[in-house]
Amino acid sequence: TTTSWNFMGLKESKRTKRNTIIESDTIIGVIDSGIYPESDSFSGKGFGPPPKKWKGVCKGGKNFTWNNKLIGARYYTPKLEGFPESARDYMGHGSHTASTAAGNAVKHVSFYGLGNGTARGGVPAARIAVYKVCDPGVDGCTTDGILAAFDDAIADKVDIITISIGGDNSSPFEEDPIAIGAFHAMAKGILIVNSAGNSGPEPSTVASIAPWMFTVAASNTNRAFVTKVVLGNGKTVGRSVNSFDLNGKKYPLVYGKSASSSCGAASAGFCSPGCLDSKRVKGKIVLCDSPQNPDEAQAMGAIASIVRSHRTDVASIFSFPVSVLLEDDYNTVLSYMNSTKNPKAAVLKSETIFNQRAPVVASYFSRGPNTIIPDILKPDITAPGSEIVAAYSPDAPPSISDTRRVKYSVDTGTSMSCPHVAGVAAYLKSFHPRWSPSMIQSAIMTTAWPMNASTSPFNELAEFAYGAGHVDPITAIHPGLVYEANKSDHIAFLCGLNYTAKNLRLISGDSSSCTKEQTKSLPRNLNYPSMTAQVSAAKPFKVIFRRTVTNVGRPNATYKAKVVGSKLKVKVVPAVLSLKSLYEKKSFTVTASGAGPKAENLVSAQLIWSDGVHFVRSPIVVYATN
Amino acid sequence: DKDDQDKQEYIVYMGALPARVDYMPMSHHTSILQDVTGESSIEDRLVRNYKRSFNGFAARLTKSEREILASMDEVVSVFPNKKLKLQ
Repeated sequence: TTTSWNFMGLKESKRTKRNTIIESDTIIGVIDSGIYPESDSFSGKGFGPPPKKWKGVCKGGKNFTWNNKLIGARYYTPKLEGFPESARDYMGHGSHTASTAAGNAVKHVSFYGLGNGTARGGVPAARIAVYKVCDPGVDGCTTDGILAAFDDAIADKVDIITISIGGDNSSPFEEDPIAIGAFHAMAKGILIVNSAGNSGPEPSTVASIAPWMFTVAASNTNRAFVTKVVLGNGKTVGRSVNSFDLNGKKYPLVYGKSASSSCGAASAGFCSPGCLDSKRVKGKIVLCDSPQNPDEAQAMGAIASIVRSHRTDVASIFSFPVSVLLEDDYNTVLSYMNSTKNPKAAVLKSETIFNQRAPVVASYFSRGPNTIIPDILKPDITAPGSEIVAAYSPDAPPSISDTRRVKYSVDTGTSMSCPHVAGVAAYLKSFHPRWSPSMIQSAIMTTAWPMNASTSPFNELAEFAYGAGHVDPITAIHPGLVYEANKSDHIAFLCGLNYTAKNLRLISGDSSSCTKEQTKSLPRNLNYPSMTAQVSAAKPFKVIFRRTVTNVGRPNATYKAKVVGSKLKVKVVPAVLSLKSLYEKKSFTVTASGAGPKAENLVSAQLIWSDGVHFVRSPIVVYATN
Repeated sequence: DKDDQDKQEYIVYMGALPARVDYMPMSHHTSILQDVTGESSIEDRLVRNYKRSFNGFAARLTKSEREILASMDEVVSVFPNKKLKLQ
């Protein structure tokens, strides 16, 4: 990506600490829509042979080449007539996510001059293995393919898997292919990073809910794309990624509503398919009440379009000049149209602006609370996901109906934030190669930049939106303390959820059985880096969280507990932890009490353990539902 | 033909791979499918095996076959082979 890594402080400079030898031995598995192997972002130039541990293959199928960067490729898409059997990326998405996590540094990259910079992944020296499960022919990603990809990726010995795929709803663990794959990956020491989903901003929409995977929300960076609309009487600013330059020329404006002879006012206003009259829109700028149909205006011969959207915190690509306006700005244009005889406007080429309000969470991604396990906070973490410039596949158009083909493009979603966290996890693993997935997840969560509910119109769900906060790759290297949870901890967690002894034995692959104590254990006592409890609305409550930290900072350290930002009464016992040696563990309890939040509300605080050098921050969230 | 129309693809999840060195996942999957379907050739039924990192298979099944499989001792869950989407 051309901006996001700099924004997070992981700069391309000699002062940025890198453990290049271990980074080069790190393999990122990307379960996605394949990859464009010819991209400079995946060139093998300068790479030695694959790491010795690598057990994978390159079975990329038709028209696919591998190299020492792109060391593995497999595909699981069904055989369909007209769709080549190949790990090649015919959607652009897989190339984008792979390059975000681990793409080479490629200079002078842009989308038609927009977002210009050096594109690079979080760990440019790492290797990539691609597992293709999504294809335009399938119109999605099949469950059987996703499970097959996990089955192979784990055995192939990848270190981290990034999977920007999900469903619309959460499912029980034993029916969720990503949770199943992630469980067996976690058991083998592989961290799974998964996108939270794009079903927000409504609550209870997050579908990635298992505690053994790392769930990622999305935010912006300090670079934004704007597309100005210049009216005959002044200016207004809109959003979109418009690479088309009409040289500032003004064209007549026409409203979709008055450009139809065949549809009712509402449908015509939306520029719905079949509504616009070519004679009335040709050579003009068409106003559409919806961002869904500018293609229709283009097809009817419009020169550009101005559309209304309730969501303008992200800029999208269109196949011709389009600017997206919020209701008020859109109404300004309509008023101008109605006030003059020959209304005209110009839609300018996009420009980039410095966005001081960053990071703020995006509107579109799925929010907590967790509908399957209410006492596990999801999403876990936030990372840049909006307007990310990264590698693309020229085998796919950058937008629907687009005839252009590009090697780098702009894309938005939790699909884009997910590989950022995978990149950070790989970066962290290059300094701590023996750390377990939970240690890496904990380090990233407890060192995250704090976010708060007042900084964004879409933040009102607070921790249910941003989790522990915004990923901070540099600080994550030195977390001081980590919360560890291994396979047996997760089995004990499943005991508390009343999984049968038979299923636990099958899932674990050993003779695991639940003790009486484990059967009574509460999910909130899983040794997770965040603490969450669902309570009854408006009733006094008292909940206890039990946690154990492992010292990964320095020997002979004394950590003191501090609780900040609290609307909760919180007691930590003991409030001081003395850790004599590295990897020593200490347990403590956190008791949160209070009058009880209103239904559908949360109250939260932050527990910070500090030795004066490290600040180990965990959100404490108590919420009530109806 | 009606039977064929009634069949859907399901994932049969069987948990971790047993540690026994003589365990052959593909033969086990085949034998389970043969038992449940009563068919000696399961080529048209078996969609995929999971055999390297965990245990299970994907197969075309009727609802009643699904129910029988779900109740078996060696099976954790049986669920539809649905589509997920890029995010």
